[in-house]
Amino acid sequence: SATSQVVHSAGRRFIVSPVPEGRLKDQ
Amino acid sequence: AEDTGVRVELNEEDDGKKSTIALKLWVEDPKKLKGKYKDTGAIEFTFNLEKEVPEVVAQEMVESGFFLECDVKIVGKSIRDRVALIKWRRVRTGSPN
Repeated sequence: SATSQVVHSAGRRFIVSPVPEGRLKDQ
Repeated sequence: AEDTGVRVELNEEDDGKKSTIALKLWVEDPKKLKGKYKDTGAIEFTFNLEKEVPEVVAQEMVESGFFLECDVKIVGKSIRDRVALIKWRRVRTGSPN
């Protein structure tokens, strides 16, 4: 699965990954 | 906790001891956000239960381009609610700290 990473200037690392299956409300 | 449209879950098993835990946040209901939300997926990050402030992490998410400034409060509240629940569970189960 596709993941990407964003590092904030304060040093915190955010990893972006797909939303868990079935965890989105209908839009 | 209030349904903010932003979901925050543990991203690892909580052993009740670690001060830094892995969390995962994603938007469940974009209609509850004030700003336009671009669907980036789930955001995984670590949070120190003793030292960190949810609203600061929310601000960092805004600065990183995940959310707009107008939604910083709702993101901060979502993280705060989850952190409060984790702390409450730890107290209830008699974990140290």
